[in-house]
Amino acid sequence: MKLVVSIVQDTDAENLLEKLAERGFRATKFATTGGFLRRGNSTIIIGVDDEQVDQLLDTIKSNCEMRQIERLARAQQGKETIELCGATVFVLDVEQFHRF
Amino acid sequence: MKLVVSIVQDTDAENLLEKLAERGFRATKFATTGGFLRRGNSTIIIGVDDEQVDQLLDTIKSNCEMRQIERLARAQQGKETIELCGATVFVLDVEQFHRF
Amino acid sequence: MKLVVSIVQDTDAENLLEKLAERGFRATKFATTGGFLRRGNSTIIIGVDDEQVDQLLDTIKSNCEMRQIERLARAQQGKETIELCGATVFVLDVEQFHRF
Ligand SMILES: Nc1ncnc2c1ncn2[C@@H]1O[C@@H]2COP(=O)(O)O[C@H]3[C@@H](O)[C@H](n4cnc5c(N)ncnc54)O[C@@H]3COP(=O)(O)O[C@H]2[C@H]1O
Ligand SMILES: Nc1ncnc2c1ncn2[C@@H]1O[C@@H]2COP(=O)(O)O[C@H]3[C@@H](O)[C@H](n4cnc5c(N)ncnc54)O[C@@H]3COP(=O)(O)O[C@H]2[C@H]1O
Ligand SMILES: Nc1ncnc2c1ncn2[C@@H]1O[C@@H]2COP(=O)(O)O[C@H]3[C@@H](O)[C@H](n4cnc5c(N)ncnc54)O[C@@H]3COP(=O)(O)O[C@H]2[C@H]1O
Repeated sequence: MKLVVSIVQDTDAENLLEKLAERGFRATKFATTGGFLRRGNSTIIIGVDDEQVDQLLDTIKSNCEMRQIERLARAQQGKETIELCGATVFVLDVEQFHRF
Repeated sequence: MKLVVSIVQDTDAENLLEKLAERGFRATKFATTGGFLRRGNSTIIIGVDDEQVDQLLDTIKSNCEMRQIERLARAQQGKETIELCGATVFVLDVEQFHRF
Repeated sequence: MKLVVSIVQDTDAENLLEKLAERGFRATKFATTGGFLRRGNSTIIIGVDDEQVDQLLDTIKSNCEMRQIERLARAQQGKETIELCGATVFVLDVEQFHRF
């Protein structure tokens, strides 16, 4: 069993949850905040059998988009462009899994 | 050291936190959302010594109840019954633990 | 790659996020609740290369303060002092890391 922790943009979260449910994945969503931009984003955790990890990663990849945003540059005048990747994903090993 | 991640129904969360504290467990609660029903639930994380994991799992098991809820079925007319287990629990290994 | 999960007091969270960003660490913040005092606190997760873990722990340690708070004692009359450590930190191993 693995626990997949995926940080995605709010814009993609609802659609991603729907696609995950359609494919039989179970997921839990946390409303989170990016440490750098301090904008809201979503962290979704999915516990999944080892042999389903690749299919899960494909689902995340194909439902989360890279975007660019503009913000006022801190140092110099004018704007800077910040690139937001579609999803930042950590796969953790699960030692025990229980449903009570 | 293990980090126990436990997703429980909101109805059981307060009582569970109380029982955990009484038994000397330290815990942190996240307000989360179920990916399928989009209802609020609670995710509680507990860092615990290896030899206390079984006692902790017993505490979670005996304080979280399985429930059934009815909702309007998407496809056909009428209602469908969804079974919510008392707790979905992941035990993760902790490589380092620090209190600063 | 490691995932560092750090529970800190709200008072230190903003400053810690700033210091982490300055040093090039990427972080995500969760608004959480302590299981015992039921007060709001912050859980910050940081994915980091193995060789940067020590530098990251130093940054957390030097930006989070231990504090004491008073509250009404449950059992006997009067007040009790509770010690809040600056940060409770779990380092987890990451099996796979992806940016999509
Ligand atoms: N210290 C720093 N110096 C310079 N630029 C920085 C930076 N930290 C972040 N950025 C840039 O700002 C974007 C938004 O970061 P934020 O922290 O708000 O929002 C982040 C954060 O919530 C999360 N995240 C990304 N990598 C993470 C990691 N290693 N650990 C924990 N959370 C991470 O995913 C969100 C999107 O990250 P993404 O990498 O796509 O996009 C990042 C990156 O392009
Ligand atoms: N492997 C896992 N990884 C991450 N989080 C997990 C998880 N297994 C369970 N959870 C979390 O626990 C809640 C209760 O799950 P349970 O399996 O008891 O009860 C579930 C299950 O009976 C059913 N269900 C969930 N996903 C389904 C799916 N893709 N297809 C069919 N039924 C689903 O709906 C109930 C409520 O699901 P909901 O997502 O709203 O809420 C879930 C979700 O937040
Ligand atoms: N092993 C662990 N797993 C998960 N989360 C953990 C953890 N250790 C600490 N935390 C988190 O860090 C916060 C501060 O803990 P600290 O140990 O500094 O400070 C604690 C400690 O001095 C005391 N305390 C906590 N649980 C206790 C218990 N069961 N019995 C007696 N004292 C307790 O009350 C203070 C506030 O606790 P609170 O729960 O409100 O808030 C906790 C909790 O959110």
